[in-house]
Amino acid sequence: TMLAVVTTDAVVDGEGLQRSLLEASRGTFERLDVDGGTSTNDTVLLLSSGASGLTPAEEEFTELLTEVCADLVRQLQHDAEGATKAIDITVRGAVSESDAVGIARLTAEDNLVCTALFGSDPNWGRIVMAVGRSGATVDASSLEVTVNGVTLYSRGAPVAERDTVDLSGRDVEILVDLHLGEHSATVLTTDLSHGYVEENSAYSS
Amino acid sequence: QTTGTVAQETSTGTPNGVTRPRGFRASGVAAGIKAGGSLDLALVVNDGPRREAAGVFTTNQVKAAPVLWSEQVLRERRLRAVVLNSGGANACTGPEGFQDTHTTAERAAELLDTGAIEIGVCSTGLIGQRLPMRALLDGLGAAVDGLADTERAGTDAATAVLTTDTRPKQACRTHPDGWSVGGMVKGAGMLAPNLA
Repeated sequence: TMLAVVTTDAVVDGEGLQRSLLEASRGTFERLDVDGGTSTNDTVLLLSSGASGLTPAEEEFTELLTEVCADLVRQLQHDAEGATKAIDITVRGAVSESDAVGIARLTAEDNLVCTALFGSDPNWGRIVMAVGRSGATVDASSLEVTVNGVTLYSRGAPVAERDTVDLSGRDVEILVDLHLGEHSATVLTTDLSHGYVEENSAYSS
Repeated sequence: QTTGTVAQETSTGTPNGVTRPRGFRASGVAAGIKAGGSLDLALVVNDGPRREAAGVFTTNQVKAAPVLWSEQVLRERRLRAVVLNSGGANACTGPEGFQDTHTTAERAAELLDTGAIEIGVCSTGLIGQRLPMRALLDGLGAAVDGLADTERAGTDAATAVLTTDTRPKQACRTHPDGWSVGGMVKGAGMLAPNLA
């Protein structure tokens, strides 16, 4: 479950707060997917005291709110149950934003992708499999997969050996380029470790 | 701009979470909801002068009682305070569970001299179990007594909502003009928010 409370002393009316929160959430909280579990209790509340006496432009307020939410989400990613890797999955070249988000989320939730990364294995085959089963518009002949800066698969065939990718660190960047359109999205996730399984077999919420 | 980080790593005395913006106090207490005596009840209070609020909630069709409550009260776009507990999600607990949330809001409103419809409620923990209401309601009194606008108070609140998290999570930014945004969050598993 994710619970968040955000406060501001800017003068913003309730409708403005709601618009800003929806916008900020869409690019932050909703782009975190550790295990596919959308909770019964997920809540983000935003409160304004107006104590500063200052009224920012809505765009300016949304921008700062988004920065705070992004910071909180990054902390969630790094403290997720059993996480040994912080993985950013970026999909670009999609025909729509919903396709980009859908592919990134499905890849983030894929157990085979996440267990491979726990083992520091840049298993591009599992990534391609996840992309292909997403239901989004995908063309295998134009698909490209890059892990930590090394392009492993391009336009239908492997182009580099897996052992050329360094996954010894905590941070992992996966880039899936569909080469089909102009839309992109990034979803944050983690690996699937022994620690996650132990945590969730001992703590039964 | 000033960047907030994890409170444990930067104990500067300057609030770096929900108590950073002016007009807010917070607290976190051990009410006895969780076994073991750890902090489990948080309170965030808006002292105004304004009380505007907004919220986004899970799109899961099975919604916990506190979600149903908070969605309702936020239709007015006003909140005086938010009560948050760990140690129990109060989800799938039937009408009695919803009444527990209502009672929590009523008690907080009484202590803060406001209406229950200005109290948001959030819960996290095990699904399907009633909350220990005597402990929670007693703890609310302690939480009100402990309210402060300090770094410690904000961190206590951020700590009291933790479940399997290993550390409190807070962030803040201050605009060059002088207004701020601060926040706290918890979440470690069952973590794929889809909000609306």
